[in-house]
Amino acid sequence: YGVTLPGWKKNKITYRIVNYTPDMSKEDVDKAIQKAFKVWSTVTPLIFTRIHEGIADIMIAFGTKAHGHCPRYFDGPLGVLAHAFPPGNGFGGDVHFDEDEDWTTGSAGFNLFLVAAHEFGHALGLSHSSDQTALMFPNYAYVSPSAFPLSADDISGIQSIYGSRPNVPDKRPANPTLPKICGSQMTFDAVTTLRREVIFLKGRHLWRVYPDNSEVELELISTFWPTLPSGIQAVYENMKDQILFFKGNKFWVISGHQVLLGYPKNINTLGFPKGVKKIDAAVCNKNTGKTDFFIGDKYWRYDENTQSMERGYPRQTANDFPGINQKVDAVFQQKGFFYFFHGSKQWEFDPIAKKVTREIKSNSWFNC
Amino acid sequence: SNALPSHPEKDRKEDAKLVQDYLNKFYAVETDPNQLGWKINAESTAEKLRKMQQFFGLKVTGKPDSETLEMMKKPRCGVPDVGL
Repeated sequence: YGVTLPGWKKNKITYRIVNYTPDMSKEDVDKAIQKAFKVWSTVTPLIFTRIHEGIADIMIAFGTKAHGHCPRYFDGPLGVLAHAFPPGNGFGGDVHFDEDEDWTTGSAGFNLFLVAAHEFGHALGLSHSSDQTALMFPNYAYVSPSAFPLSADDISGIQSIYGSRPNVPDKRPANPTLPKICGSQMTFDAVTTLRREVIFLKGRHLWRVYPDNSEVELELISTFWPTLPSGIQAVYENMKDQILFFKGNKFWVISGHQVLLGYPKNINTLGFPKGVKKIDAAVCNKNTGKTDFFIGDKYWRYDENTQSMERGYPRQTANDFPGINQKVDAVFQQKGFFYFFHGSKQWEFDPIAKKVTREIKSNSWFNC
Repeated sequence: SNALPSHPEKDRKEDAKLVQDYLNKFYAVETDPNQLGWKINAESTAEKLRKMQQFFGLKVTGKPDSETLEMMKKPRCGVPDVGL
């Protein structure tokens, strides 16, 4: 990576979208810009605030050829797509997009979110990187918008100027590479609904999927819940708008964004015998108010109303969930179906018909 | 054959212009944009070309070979690859 110091001398940075491209709806431009800033705020203490008039730190505009008093010119379609200036006054921090390009939300033309995320890197003080996997590499390369676009090089660069997010450890992990969400072997540690979203967890990261519009956001688990460990093994949403996270023989209860006091507790407080050391997966059936905990080739059933384990368990999973014959890595319920995950596959299961209705790839929810 | 007649001389001139423009845009040290000054073109074309080839992980020849020309034609960011 390369930096143009000293960067902004503050963490609260304003931006203003001065004009729009006719290639996209205003809403799509607003979303692409907001999402591009979020890429950088996820890994730094920076906070970006939009203003609608006056002079912002980062003024964003579309123009062609010689545009305004900008000392750099655009060159028509292709070639130079956009440019930006390092932090400072006047032009400092400003970002210009070449209106002679075809700006899109997808893979056709040039994806505004990806180019904006690159240019905002400059507006924050990064220069180009010779790492071909880095977002700050000079040439345009399309990557699926659901993949987090920053490489370890980008993160090292921006954190060398601003440090990391306050509650995320400053030291980058040994292998800061991010899981390639659209990879063919993608697996998950745990999955749950959270109101209208579906949350996928793996290692230190979580993906928030909005099934209605297949929007995806990548976050660090510690961004939301700093006291939760990474490597969560099971998670489920109960009937009281709470989510329960499990790792080893401990569990945490989250209500809203707060970890309830007194947690973590030991899982035997739920009624598991001492011999149970960990839980593989869990799901609460919102239609019955019963939660199934999957451990190895068996499962236990817990009654959320009476807050007690039901008698006659554990039972063989394969007997009551025909077709679910392997250890369950993760499971969640969506629109009445259960989705069981094992390795890079998932099985859609109809709990009423008691049969598997589909076998799909684990990352089918990510619009790869 | 009705293939378009090739103009090697014209192609060569276009490539030479492409290389010159590219190096002037991205490998000439740029002054602070807030002080409308002239760009400093201290280094020779071959030196700038070597710098560009090194940056992109190409074979460093100082000559505009086909691999280098290919890289120069890719859509990219307009910020120079060398510091301000």
